[in-house]
Amino acid sequence: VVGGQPGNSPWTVSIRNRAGAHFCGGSLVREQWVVSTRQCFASCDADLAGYEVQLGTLFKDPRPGDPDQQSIPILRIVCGPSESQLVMLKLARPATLNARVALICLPPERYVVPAGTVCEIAGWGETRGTADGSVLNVARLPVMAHEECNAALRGRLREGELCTAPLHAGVGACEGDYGGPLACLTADCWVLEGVITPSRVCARTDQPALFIRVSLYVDWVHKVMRM
Amino acid sequence: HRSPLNDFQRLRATELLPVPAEPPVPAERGPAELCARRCAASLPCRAFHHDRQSQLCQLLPWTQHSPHVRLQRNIHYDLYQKKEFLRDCIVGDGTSYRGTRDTTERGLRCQPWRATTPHDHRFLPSPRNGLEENFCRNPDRDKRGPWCYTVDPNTRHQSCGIKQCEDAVCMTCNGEDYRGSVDHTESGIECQRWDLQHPHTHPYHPHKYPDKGLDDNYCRNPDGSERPWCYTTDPGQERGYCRIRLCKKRPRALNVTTGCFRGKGEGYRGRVNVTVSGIPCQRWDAQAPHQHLFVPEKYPCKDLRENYCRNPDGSEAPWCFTARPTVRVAFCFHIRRCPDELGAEGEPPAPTRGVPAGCQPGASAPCLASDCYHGHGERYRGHVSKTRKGITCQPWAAQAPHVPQISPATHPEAHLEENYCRNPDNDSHGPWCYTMDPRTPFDYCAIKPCLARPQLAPTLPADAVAFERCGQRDERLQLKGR
Repeated sequence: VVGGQPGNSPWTVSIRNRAGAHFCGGSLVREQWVVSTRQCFASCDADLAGYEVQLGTLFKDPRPGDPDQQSIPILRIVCGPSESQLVMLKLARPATLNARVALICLPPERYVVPAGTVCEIAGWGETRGTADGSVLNVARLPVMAHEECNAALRGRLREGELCTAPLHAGVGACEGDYGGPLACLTADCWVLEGVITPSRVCARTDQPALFIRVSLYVDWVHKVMRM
Repeated sequence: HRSPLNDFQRLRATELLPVPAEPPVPAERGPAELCARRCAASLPCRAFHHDRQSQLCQLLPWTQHSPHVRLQRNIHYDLYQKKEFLRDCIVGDGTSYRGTRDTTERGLRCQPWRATTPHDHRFLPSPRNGLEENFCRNPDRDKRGPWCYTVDPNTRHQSCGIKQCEDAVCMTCNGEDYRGSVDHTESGIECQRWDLQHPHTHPYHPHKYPDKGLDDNYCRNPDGSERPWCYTTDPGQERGYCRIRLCKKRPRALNVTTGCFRGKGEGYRGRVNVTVSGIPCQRWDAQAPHQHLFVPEKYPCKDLRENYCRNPDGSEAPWCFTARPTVRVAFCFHIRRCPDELGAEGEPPAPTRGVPAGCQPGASAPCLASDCYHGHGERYRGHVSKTRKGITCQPWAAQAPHVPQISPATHPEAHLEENYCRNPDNDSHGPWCYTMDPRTPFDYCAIKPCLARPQLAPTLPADAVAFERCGQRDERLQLKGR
């Protein structure tokens, strides 16, 4: 996260490859389910043996024996509706919820976040020198109205995307944050309104940042967990 | 420090059964290494089962190449078979070869060793010398390897031409796909089994890398090294390269892409050369600011040109070393993935085609179009019966491989015929089905909507929303974190 600061986002998980290296983020929506983005995974049938999620720690690479750290193998990947670019990861066992690990709420179906709502992104990705890259960083971004964003992007905005407004000081997601949450506070609960998607540039000051609009796919998320 | 298991080849979750069935072989308790030691010391023993749960082992006088046996899946058993009975290549002069090759290098059939016609000879079978049937053997340590007497009266004996293991299977590129049976380094040290952590501990657990072929103690290249290698049984030398012949044939062309990448992007040959945060990539032929082993000349198939994002080591996606000393590598996830190439059964989806009148939203007649759907596709009555990944749909009335929550009985109005894609629960993402893949309970079908439709709803008032058991955090930790 560029322009963020160390913070607490207990639903943000680190996805680790077989070498134990962080490569993408995700959000814990149920004890055994994480939502992330398709871009991070080789295929919808990928054999993820040896891949894990790490939760409960603010550190990107905690020292062995960190009492709060949970590492849980990934059992399976399920790809979302084709245009969604979402994936769900089933964990080999449920995460233990505590002060450091919590579930993020899913939005109501097709819910539209009001423009101006201030939301948070979180991740262990690149900070471009703006913060400590060894810990979880959090940054706040205001949601932009769909029409206004579409105009700024000259009509290229898709319905399944959600925008946050560009800030004068560069603030935004960067490499390593992909798949992580855009969490917005609604009715006193943090809700997964967006998923961070890869972009060509980090924290642009002249253009809105795009996220996958989760509310359009929340029925699919529930169906996958149910079935 | 060598393990007695090094003489054995393991098949996980497999049992070897005689046909017809015989009374079970008595079992003894012990870890697999102890079973291996017992089997190695026993002349008739050629293989053993090891039950991982109960730690019981059964020594067996046959292998999968013996007559009247069959392999059967058994999740409790691992089957270990002596390598010398399974290999179709030789080590050294091949005196230990116990395979089943029974023709010579010129195609002549071998004479059984117990026979003395057409050629009389002195190499008669005994329990110890391995002269079985008419299989090629090397009882006199012939330098040309295993041989046999032939059934041709004019040719007394001939070499069988069995290749050295180093030459039997060649490798392409850097040998990532090598699955041959060389199990020594080029300096002659025996390899450590990948499934053991001694004498060297290592991260390459075979179950973590199912696609890397980390079988037994064979040379492999799971990490994008220059060529296949192994950990050694010498505590003083952690790992060593293996000598394996390079194939003369050109390797098959990768699925090359330039504007996007597929899978892990090993075939990406585009020109993106900067990380998403704007750091230029380091040239592959440079060793500064980061020293590395991915020298272009040593990776001829990887196209390590200039400073372009590439994936020479099977990582998640194309990547590069960066020009910033503090950031060694960065994934190039900002290169987009190529769209999945999926189409409906028969014809490709064509949203712009003419639509039968019955398909119009609100029409009373059922929609019979099979090439696209209206609305959510709840009135779709076409015959597409495969998912977007091409998996065959499970019949709606079937109970396997998935026990359905929705069936013709629960949704009699939904026209759940055969295994055709339908949308009985008004899923907003279109027709779907249960699938015949046990790992995929349901998936959407390869049918597209006939028209794009607006999906966004007006903003709900915040007080109309309620959540349970989620979205709460200890705000004090936030401050503490800072």
